[in-house]
Amino acid sequence: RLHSKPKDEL
Amino acid sequence: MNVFRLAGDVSHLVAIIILLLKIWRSRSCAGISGKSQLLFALVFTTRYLDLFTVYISAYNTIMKVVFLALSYATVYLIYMRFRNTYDSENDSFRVEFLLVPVIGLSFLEHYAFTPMEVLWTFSIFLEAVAIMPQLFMITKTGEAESITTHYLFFLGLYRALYIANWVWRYHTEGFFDQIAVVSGVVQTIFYCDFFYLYVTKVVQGRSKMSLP
Repeated sequence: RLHSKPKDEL
Repeated sequence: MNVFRLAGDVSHLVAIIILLLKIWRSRSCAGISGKSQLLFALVFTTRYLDLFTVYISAYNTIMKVVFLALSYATVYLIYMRFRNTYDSENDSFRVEFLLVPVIGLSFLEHYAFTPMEVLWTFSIFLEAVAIMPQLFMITKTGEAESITTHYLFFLGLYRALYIANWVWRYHTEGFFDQIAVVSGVVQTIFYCDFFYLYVTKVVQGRSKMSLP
């Protein structure tokens, strides 16, 4: 499954 | 942070400011789709819920606040301040045709089934289609003021630059956010037709872009 990631993008 | 993402964020900010200034200075929102602006305000609201829970950088926090404030200010100008100039007859795109599939898809495809993740995914998918009412309105009226086309140009450029940012991040740090990338490519594709018209018509210095 796709893993989440720190959302550092706007 | 890389130059593509920074240029993308700046382009996005320029687009939002162009539109806001156009409405404020002309004291009119004729030719502007209020529905698209509502959808963009919803995109920022559902995406920046982590504004108060996660601190990434001053830049990140400041830009989120600015985007939220400017998008709500734009909606306020359209639906409140200059509502008598709002062209609701031509702004007739059925947004439920966008919201239902986007909500459904964000429940199907997400990174984690948590409120924050599903809302973030919703905002990513919604952003890809949020400009449709505006593009629909232009096809309906058959023309767009040149400032509106500049707004659309920078808005399309922002996501195109983000694609360059994702390519760069993939090769430099192995970063790959499938949901954002797929949705971003779809979003940029919607602008391709407009980009062609923009370059062939508006750049020639014609005051209005009239569609064929």
